[in-house]
Amino acid sequence: QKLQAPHDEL
Amino acid sequence: MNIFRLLGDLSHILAIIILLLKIWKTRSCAGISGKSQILFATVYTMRYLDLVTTYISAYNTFMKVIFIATSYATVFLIYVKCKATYDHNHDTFRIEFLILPTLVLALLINHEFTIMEVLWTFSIYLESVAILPQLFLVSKTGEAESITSHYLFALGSYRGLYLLNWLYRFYAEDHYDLIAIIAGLVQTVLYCDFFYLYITKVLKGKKLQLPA
Repeated sequence: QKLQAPHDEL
Repeated sequence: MNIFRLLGDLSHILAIIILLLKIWKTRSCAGISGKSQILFATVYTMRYLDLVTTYISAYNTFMKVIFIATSYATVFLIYVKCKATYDHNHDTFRIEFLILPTLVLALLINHEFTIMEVLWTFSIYLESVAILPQLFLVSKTGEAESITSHYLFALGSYRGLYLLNWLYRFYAEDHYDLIAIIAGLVQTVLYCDFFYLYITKVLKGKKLQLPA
C-alpha cells in the first residue's frame, strides 16, 4: 500500500 | 484530482456556506448543534496542521484555509453572535464520548506513530462521527428546517462522493488509504437514515419531520 504521506486530500 | 473528489469538495464547501448564510441571514442558529460545529472545527485544525509543513497545491492550501476559517466563523456565530437563539436545551450530546474513543483509536490504529500522523488519524475518526450531536438534536426536536436539511444533505453527499473518489483512485492510480476509506464508509452510513427522509420528504416540499 502506498502511504498517503503527505495526505493529498482534504 | 478527479471529478468525484472535486464534486465532493464543492458539496462540502456548499454545506458550510448554506449553514453560514442561514445563521447570518436569519440571525438565528436554532436547530443547529454547536457541539457538532465545535467537533468540525477541531477536525480541520487537527488535520490541516500540515499547512505549515507540506505544500500540495494552491487549491489544497486555499481549501484548507477556507475550511478552518469558516468552521471557526460558524462556532463564533453560534456561541457568541447568535448565542440567544442557540438551542442548548436540546444540544445535549456528550462530545467527550466521541472525542476520547476516537483519540484512543487514533493512538492504536494509525499509519505511523508520530504526532502529525496521529492527529491526522484522529481528525479522520472524529470527522466520521462529528455529525452525531446534530442528528441527535434533530431526533430530539423531531424536525429540522428545510435549510438545515439541505445543509445535512450537502454534508452527507461530500463523504459519499469521496467514496467514489477512493474507488476511482484504487483502480486508476493504484492508491488507497484504508483508514480514510473505512472511516468514510462509517461517516456515510450515519447519514443513510437522513438521506432517506430527505429524498422522501424534503424534496417533495415537506418539512423534515420524524415519525412519532
